[in-house]
Amino acid sequence: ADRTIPAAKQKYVPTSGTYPKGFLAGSAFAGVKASNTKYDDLALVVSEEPCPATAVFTQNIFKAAPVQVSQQLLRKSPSQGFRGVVVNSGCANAVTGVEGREHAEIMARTTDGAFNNGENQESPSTLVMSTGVIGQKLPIEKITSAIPKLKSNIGNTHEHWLNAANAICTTDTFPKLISRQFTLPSSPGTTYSIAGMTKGAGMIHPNMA
Amino acid sequence: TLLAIVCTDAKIDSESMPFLLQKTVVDSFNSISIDGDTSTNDTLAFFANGAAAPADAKPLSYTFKDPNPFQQYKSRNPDRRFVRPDMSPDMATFEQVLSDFLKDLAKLVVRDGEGATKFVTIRVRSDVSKVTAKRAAVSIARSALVKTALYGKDANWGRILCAIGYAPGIMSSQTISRKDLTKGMMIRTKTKIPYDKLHQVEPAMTSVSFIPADGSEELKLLVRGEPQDVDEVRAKEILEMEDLEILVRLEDRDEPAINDDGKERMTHEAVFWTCDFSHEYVTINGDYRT
Repeated sequence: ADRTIPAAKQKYVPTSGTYPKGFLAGSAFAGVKASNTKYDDLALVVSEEPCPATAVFTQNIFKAAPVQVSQQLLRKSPSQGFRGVVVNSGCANAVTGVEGREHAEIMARTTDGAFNNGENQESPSTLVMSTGVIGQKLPIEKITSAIPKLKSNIGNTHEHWLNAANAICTTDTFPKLISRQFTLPSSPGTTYSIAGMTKGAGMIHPNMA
Repeated sequence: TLLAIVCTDAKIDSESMPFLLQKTVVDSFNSISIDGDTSTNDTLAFFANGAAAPADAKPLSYTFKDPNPFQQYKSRNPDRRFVRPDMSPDMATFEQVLSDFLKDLAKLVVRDGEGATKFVTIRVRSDVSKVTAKRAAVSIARSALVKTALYGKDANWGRILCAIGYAPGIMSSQTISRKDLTKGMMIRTKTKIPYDKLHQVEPAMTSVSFIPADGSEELKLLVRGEPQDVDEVRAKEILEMEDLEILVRLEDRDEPAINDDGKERMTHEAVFWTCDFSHEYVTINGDYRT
């Protein structure tokens, strides 16, 4: 499908940004969905050093495999020592049984391995997200093959973040990315940054906890 | 599916992060709806690496008085009252920064609703509770008939009222009497709401207005249960705009809705964002798997 941003939506796409120190973002093409032959569909946001993390998840009782795996990772190592999150679009990996869970775990471990020089950790430090059609299995080989490319594509420029925001899109008509700076009362001379990306245009009524 | 990834280089205590995120997601990502369908995959992940913090900076944190601050969401004990944690001015500032940030991200999702032509803010004010206001707001946002009327630029406030009236958990004094309560009707609500809060919405004290996006005067459609003579030309002008606010007041007392100082009397407010329902939504979703 054509991914040209409609004129009316251009104003929502930032042309520059200020991104938090120590975080890298990027994207790569895996070809998760057969009909997608050119747009990046794998994204990564990673901290250069392990850091605290948390997440909230859908309360739909049919939790997708990446949701189950990410929840489990956060329960095992509550909040500490996370590197980032790997995301694929084109397939939700939801209602995919035992194999679906294994695929989600493989995504996490493969991403970890790419950043830990191939060393296996007891528990992965990368969260996993997927989005797309429910009930279809992940083409996991395509994803694991693309992860090394993902590692070489990450950076801290606006373009890197925008590429990641584009890669997680499904029926979105524009990438959703915001960044801003702020200070805290106790240290007005220190400038902090916050950045975020999101996706979604249909099947949207979040009730996350 | 909604996915979101948020990162900051502020330093935050790892044990405070889950509470912080849960608190700020309620009025942001959990206050949007495009089509009423909750996905199997929704996830919002939040990372804080402290990379910009001075070396001697203390992490932002809450001081929890309650040993299990999440217990309130599971407890069926009506006597349990959630004890708010203490927080420093820095944490209060960051909480507001994160809350505003998440709201802005969430609104972008609504702006891109499949086939949407309208960005709708539903603001419900209640004399009773925020829960009441939110139940009403969610029901309006999920109503296919409200959303199709908005697409058709039809000032159909009747559908808005209807949606409030069937909202799960909404009751009026006409629904339940004290006599019914003595028979154990309170059990149906699952949480033991005090009797004086059971009558959450009074139809005769409900008002609906459209607030134009251009800041011009509020268009009152229903005032305390009484339909107004609506200027249809003005209504059409308002509905031509992409942005629209629907303001609902759920009063339970016969006092002016606006105080002498010009401020709204009702302090319980829920804000929800949604979009309209168009033919294109059906086209997109009738053929999604290929």
